[in-house]
Amino acid sequence: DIAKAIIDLAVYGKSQNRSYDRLGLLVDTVGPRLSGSKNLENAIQIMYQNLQQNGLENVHLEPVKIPHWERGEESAMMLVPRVHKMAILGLGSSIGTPPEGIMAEALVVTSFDELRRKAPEARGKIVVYNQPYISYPVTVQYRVRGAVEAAKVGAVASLIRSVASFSIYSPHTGFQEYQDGVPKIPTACITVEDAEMIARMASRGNRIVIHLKMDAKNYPDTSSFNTVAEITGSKYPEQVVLVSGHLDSWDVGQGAMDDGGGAFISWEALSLIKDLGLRPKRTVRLVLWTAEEQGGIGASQYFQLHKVNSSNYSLVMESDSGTFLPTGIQFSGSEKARAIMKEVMSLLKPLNITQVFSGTEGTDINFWIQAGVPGASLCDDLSTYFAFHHSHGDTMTVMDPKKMNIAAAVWAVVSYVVADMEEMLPRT
Amino acid sequence: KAIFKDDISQETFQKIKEEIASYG
Repeated sequence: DIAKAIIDLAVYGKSQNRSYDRLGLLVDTVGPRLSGSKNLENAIQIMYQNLQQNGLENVHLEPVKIPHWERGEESAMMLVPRVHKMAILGLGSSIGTPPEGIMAEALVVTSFDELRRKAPEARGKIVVYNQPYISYPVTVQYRVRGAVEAAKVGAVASLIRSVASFSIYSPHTGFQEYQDGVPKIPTACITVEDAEMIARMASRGNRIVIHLKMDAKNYPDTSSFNTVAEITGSKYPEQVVLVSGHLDSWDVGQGAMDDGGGAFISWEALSLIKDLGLRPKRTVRLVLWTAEEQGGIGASQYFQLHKVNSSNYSLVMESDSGTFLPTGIQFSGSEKARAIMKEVMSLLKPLNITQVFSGTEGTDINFWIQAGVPGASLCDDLSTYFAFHHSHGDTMTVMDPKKMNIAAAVWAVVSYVVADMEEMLPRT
Repeated sequence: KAIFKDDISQETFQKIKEEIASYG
């Protein structure tokens, strides 16, 4: 009755709400945890102590070099056709403006195609993207590539409609990438409301002038750590089931949802296994990644360091899409491994969470999946996730302890059973 | 011991199913 014991302890027993309470303590104490910030390093040190005090094994920090970007003060003011202070959030890795800012006319587009059609009008202007929200993977391209595409046609800055499924005038930040050979221009996200208003104004033939000021600065890479803890396997200790979430966040809100919840249900999985006195045949390894938001920097360096042992990894798991009510897991691997995972998920019938979907989500575990290691991510109710993602609204207020209990139970049952089965998951 | 198998037979899969069911 091991699966039932895990579920009972996590959802109904003395461990219920523990991951929520632990997360609240960390994020209320430390705040958001941007790559390169003192907050992130404080969080890593606190987690190192927490994992040791929890009695987990082989608790250690693995050094990583990570980007250091700071946003500084920033503002955007529409001056024409009327004065209007706009809420903005500069995008990670963006350069700043000159100290006096950039004042320029706006060119509004709804797509990259429209930008290319209007290329002759773009020189010297601030490109405002008012792209519709289709889905995160589709629409995020405007945040990531918006500055580069605008700079290619001679724009002096870009302002991008936040990649958000719902808005109450909330700007959403995130990472953006420059391209070699293309001038770097300042870039920030504006609210859905302002993007739509500016687009309406432009469609009426209004001339729009915006004054943008950003103090953003990029600094040399800095030292950080992936945080690791284990329950060592009893029979095949060199073989691993990796359970993970990322400890860093953006510098707004508390990073409670992205990805505090994922990191803390991963820790909770090991705590639950330990509380029940269980020791699986192979090692369950917790990794709390650093600098995921900058493109899986900590995970990339972990993979480079450990890929020589990839044949010893039975399953890599990551929760980085919220810890709301789970519906199942997403799985990447062979059909035979998928059939086994369906059997594993059938153990979660008491919670009615048994589905195995395709297409694992997880920047940090993709390196392993590409190398042929089976991967799994938590699949949950995403209906509100992208309303809060990368915004000031990502706080403990959006978290639900009961849903975290259930997510932790799913995570613990899957990781324990796969780690304890006699054979590793088949790969081809 | 092979650390992971590239393939499993129907008979082996039945044993794995039974093994997993024992956790339920």
